Amino acid sequence: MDIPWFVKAEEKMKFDTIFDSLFPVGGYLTGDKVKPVLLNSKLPVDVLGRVWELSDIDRDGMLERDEFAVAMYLVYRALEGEPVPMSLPPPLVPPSKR
Amino acid sequence: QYPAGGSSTNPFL
Repeated sequence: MDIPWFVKAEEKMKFDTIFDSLFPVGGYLTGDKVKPVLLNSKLPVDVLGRVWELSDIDRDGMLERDEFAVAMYLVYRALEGEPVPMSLPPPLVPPSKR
Repeated sequence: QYPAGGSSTNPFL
């Protein structure tokens, strides 16, 4: 299955820039680095908790570049009024994680 | 979706 990723190239570049600005260690951002960024969105904490659940695909408590892009994508969509899904739709799973 | 017993890996829980 070769479904195009929901995160478009230009959006991914923007998310990558934010990712790099947070000083990832070994390609990963820990929860305490990502948390303030997501809280900045002013979304309710329970919504952000679900965003984290959906984007930390391997559940290691850290986000690598593609997982972070999923988190940011969900936050931006939520800010536009779209509900955060209860589970990650296949087109939103990064190609590197399928 | 949520691991049993809550998720210690989720900084928002």
